Amino acid sequence: MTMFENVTRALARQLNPRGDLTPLDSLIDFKRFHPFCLVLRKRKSTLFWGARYVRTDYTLLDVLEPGSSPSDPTDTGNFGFKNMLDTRVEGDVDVPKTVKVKGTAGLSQNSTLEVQTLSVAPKALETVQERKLAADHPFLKEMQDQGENLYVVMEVVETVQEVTLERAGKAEACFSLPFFAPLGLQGSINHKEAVTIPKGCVLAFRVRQLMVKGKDEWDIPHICNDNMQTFPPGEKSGEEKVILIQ
Amino acid sequence: ASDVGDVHEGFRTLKEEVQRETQQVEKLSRVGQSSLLSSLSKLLGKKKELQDLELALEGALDKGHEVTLEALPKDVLLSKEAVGAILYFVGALTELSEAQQKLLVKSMEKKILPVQLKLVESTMEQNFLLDKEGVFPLQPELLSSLGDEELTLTEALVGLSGLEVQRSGPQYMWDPDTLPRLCALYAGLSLLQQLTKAS
Repeated sequence: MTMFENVTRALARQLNPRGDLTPLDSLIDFKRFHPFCLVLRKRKSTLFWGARYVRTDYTLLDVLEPGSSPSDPTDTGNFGFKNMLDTRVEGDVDVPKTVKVKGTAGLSQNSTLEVQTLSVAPKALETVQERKLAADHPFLKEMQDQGENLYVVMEVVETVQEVTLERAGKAEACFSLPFFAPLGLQGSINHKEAVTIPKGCVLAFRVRQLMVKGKDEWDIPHICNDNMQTFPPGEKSGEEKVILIQ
Repeated sequence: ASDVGDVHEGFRTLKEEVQRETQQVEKLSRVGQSSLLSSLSKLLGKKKELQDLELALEGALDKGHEVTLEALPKDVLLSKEAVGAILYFVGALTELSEAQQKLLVKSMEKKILPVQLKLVESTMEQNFLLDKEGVFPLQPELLSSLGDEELTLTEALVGLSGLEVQRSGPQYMWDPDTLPRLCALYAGLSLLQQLTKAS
């Protein structure tokens, strides 16, 4: 587990225990998880270790016919941080927009992680919904052919300031044993790590499923389940086989 | 009493979910289960390849394509339910780090999966919904059958999921942040234990 994953998971749990806030796995992908980004969901859903979302190179706005774009697509809302965070939080908890978290897994003693939430404003969504879907968009066609479901990032938790995270100590002591050398484990965990997370980096996000109706109508319903398909059922492509090879 | 009830209720839900999926795997023939174990063993420790398998299975399930397990004397055609169950467990295994996946393979070789499963199960039964960190005593008999090397291996496996076990005492440190990783480890151990038992 990378340090980045440790931090995002701990943060998601603090802000939204057992909720639908998904921690980001990979620092390198954070720009593809901003509000309105389209992502794919992988993995059969389970409450216990969550779904895995995969980035795409498109946003919802990219696959709509030209039209008006909301000037400020997001708002910060009034998020009740104070009640959701435990005693490890200190700082500006009374300011609904930002919060500082200290002592979260992966943070060094002197690091403070300052985050804010951004969510797609209902009015911004209404404006965007006036635009039709670009039904011939190659990306949409590809997704439809593949039978993929698309999800729209609707809310994110992002860093307000750049922060450097450091990890050292426990893992080294526990696992840097000669016994693990043949398994190639020593190198992967026997060192100090540090990673710098830039300002505006998405750490966790919420999605809602995109639903396409007919040729170019679309919606983002509040409730979805595993049986809902983004694209209306059509003809399946040719027979294919997947073989689990020994 | 109510708290204890809640804890059991939370873990019971996971246990039932894992059992439901395991039952689908159990329906495979012995040859099928053995073949699945062999396939997975070769992929454990290669996270990217395991994720690719996950994507391929998911695609096949979505589109209703056939999934076949290569086996001798005859390939095994998997039912939709079996593919769903395998997908569930592959999802759990890809949640684990490559190091943990390699430790699982090593644990299979050493035949200590049942002990590790019992350790994780017992810890989660007691703490599943506990929101605070803490140090708790560990039933000594849980680890008593393990030799020194096996104990180290087990400590590393669960430790990489965030469950710190200390021999002295013995005791363990519970950190609620680690719950999703432990759930995934529990599911992974359950599958591999079933497959090794059947093989």
